Amino acid sequence: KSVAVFNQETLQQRLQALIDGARESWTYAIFWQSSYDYPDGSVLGWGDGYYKGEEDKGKGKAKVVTSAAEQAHRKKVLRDLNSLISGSAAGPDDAVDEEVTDTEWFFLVSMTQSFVNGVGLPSQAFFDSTPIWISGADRLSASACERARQGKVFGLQTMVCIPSPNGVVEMGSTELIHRTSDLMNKVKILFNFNNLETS
Amino acid sequence: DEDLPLARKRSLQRFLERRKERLIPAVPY
Repeated sequence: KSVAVFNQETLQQRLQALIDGARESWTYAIFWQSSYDYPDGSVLGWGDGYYKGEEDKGKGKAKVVTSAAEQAHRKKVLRDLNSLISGSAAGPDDAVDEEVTDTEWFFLVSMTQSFVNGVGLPSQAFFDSTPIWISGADRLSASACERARQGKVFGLQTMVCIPSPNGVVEMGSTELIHRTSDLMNKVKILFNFNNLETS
Repeated sequence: DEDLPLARKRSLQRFLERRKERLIPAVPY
């Protein structure tokens, strides 16, 4: 418990800075936070996330290739979550009724997930203290980690997990992005909470 | 509502707000 005083607001700003300041086009960033309720922080759970979405390259909205039934399901879940958050009964809402893209859905579903004992992409990076960088749909499909395979199914081409002292920064993109040391360094600086927040 | 952990609730709130901004851009006067 002596490690970091966690500040949710600055966590959000850091994730945003990471994505908005990058030359590459990242779709989302998530901070998986190690839990102090378990020995050695063996569980990584949702800390915070920032969803930017896909680049609009003049082709209009992101292509949605899901079935009508799947879209109806996603919209219902979004409506329910919206009313849960706003505290009122579900009513008409133009934004909620827009199609829910694959990457939006992947991001939303991620909020329900956690990773234990080195199993799963973020957890593996955390326990090995080694970044994982997978670029290419084929490589995501061939990964031993279910999260990487799932990412490919929802349209990602690149997934990255970079460990920090208190968790793991995961980033994903629908574009093919090759490994850069620049991103690793940024994560190292932005997510080293031990140095920044103990005061 | 109380079953939703705070971190997830905040993230979800932000996600929904930003989605609304993305999909329904403010109309300038």
